[in-house]
Amino acid sequence: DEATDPSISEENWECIQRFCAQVNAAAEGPLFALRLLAHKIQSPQEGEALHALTVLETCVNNCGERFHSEMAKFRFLNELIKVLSPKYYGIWSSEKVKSRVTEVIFSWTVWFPQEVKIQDAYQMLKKQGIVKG
Amino acid sequence: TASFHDDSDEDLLNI
Repeated sequence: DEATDPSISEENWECIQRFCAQVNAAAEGPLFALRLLAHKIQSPQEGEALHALTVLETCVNNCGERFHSEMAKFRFLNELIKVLSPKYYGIWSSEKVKSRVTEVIFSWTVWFPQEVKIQDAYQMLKKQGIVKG
Repeated sequence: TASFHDDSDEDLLNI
């Protein structure tokens, strides 16, 4: 909650680092962290969703393979896809949040080419016309 | 202290 507090516009790096440390310390850390982050990224409050995306990207850089394999599952990718789809949370999420979610998924197709589910999810978004160009 | 964790994944959402 502190790391994604929408009333504070600056990133709270100390909190974000503590969050990453907790993710790394717990056996089920990546699973629980991604559930929490999905919920925050789906927030209709733009500031909260954008902070959560920053936390997610920091975890990707600092939490290693256990985190990568969990985020590359359809379980989490579907939660990101819901933010982009007008059938789910897309009507409440801002364009800024949606474009960052798209950027995140695209960057993972480049950084994790071996993760087939990420490629599948991105191809599906393109096929459905949600990601253009 | 062992906990059961279902590792099965969902399907890709159809949107």
